[in-house]
Amino acid sequence: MNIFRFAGDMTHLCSIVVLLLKIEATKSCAGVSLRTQELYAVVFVSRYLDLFFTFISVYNTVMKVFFITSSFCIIWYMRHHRIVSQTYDREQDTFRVAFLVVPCIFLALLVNHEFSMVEVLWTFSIYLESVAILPQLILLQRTFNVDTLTSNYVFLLGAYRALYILNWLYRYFTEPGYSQWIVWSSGTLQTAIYCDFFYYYVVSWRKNERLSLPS
Amino acid sequence: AFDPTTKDEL
Repeated sequence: MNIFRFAGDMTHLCSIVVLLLKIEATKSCAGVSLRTQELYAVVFVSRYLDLFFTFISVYNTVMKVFFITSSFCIIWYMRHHRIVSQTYDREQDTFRVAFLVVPCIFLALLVNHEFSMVEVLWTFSIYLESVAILPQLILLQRTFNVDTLTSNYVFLLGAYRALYILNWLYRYFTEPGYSQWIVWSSGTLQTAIYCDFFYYYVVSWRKNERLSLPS
Repeated sequence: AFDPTTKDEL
């Protein structure tokens, strides 16, 4: 465990908590893509199956439980909360997630470290996480709605990606024989898509800023 | 050496 990874995990967890708190505080999820949140929940469940039979550390176990519970909390709020569920842009959030899930399953079956159930599911979760933000990106490009996606949520997402890349560089230079091509390649793709998301976030923020400026 | 199938990262 190095400081980059620890900080990366903390900012990743904080980004989910910040989004959850924002939804709870404003009782609204306007602009948030439920499909992306559901894809994240699938990523965490398919990645953390080893929660039940391999113990790596207390930190590892606690963080996995946190990620799974917090992502399901967001989904619960967006689907079932009396007030929040009415603010969900159902008509706009129409990305066909099958176009993401099916190719990730095939790719995980073809390219993996080991052809076992847990390993293929873990690899699937790595591939899926790299494209999971696409429904959110499409929704943002359609609505430019950044009411709930606060800037600290976006900043924390960016910090999570940047710190994880630093973590991989650090491990590459300090651990002999460390190489994770699957994680590195999908993590790079994920970071590229996040940069596109950040770009559209700034565009949306400026657009709203112009609209709200006193004429 | 590093074993890619050890899942120590989240």
